[in-house]
Amino acid sequence: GTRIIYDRKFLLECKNSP
Amino acid sequence: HPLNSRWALWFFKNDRSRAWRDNLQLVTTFDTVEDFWALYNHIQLPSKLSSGCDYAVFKDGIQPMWEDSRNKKGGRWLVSFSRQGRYSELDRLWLETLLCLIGESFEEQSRAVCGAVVNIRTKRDKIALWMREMESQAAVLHIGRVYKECLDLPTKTIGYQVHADAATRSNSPVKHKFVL
Repeated sequence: GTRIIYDRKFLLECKNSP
Repeated sequence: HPLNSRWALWFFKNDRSRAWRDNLQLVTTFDTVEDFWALYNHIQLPSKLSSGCDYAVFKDGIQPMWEDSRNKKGGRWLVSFSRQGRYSELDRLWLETLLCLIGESFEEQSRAVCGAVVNIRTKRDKIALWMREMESQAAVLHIGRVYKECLDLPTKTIGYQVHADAATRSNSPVKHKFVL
């Protein structure tokens, strides 16, 4: 199947989102 | 946001009165970006842990030890640094390592990644990316190059060790098969 990839910038943006 | 893999966080606290395996505890598992941050924000940073402690984050089902069949013939890319660097670098490098893991930064080679460990020690702290047996040297080196780039480290700062060498060493240091 397709691999789910997230870049660092996106992951860090999620850190403080509710 | 679902992660590609489910991951498990393990905590090791050195208690010499107990067997090594008994000091290793599975804390929890997670498989979304949101659950990863909820966990990360809830636990101590590595720099706040006492000497002798480890965190390990491994794909769910793989135990963070050489003996696991997925690790046995594999190895690790290792960064080690003196206490001097601890407070500026340790927490940053551990977080970058975790983001590489959960974001699947190694693309196709991510399948070969088993997990990562941070060891808090009196003399030198260590962070290592663990991999299963690889089909080629090129694949090992590819992961190492991507990892070093993620960590934003200068040259000759990460070394690859084969677990079998580490498991059988006596007092001699484990040799690095590759250095990047």
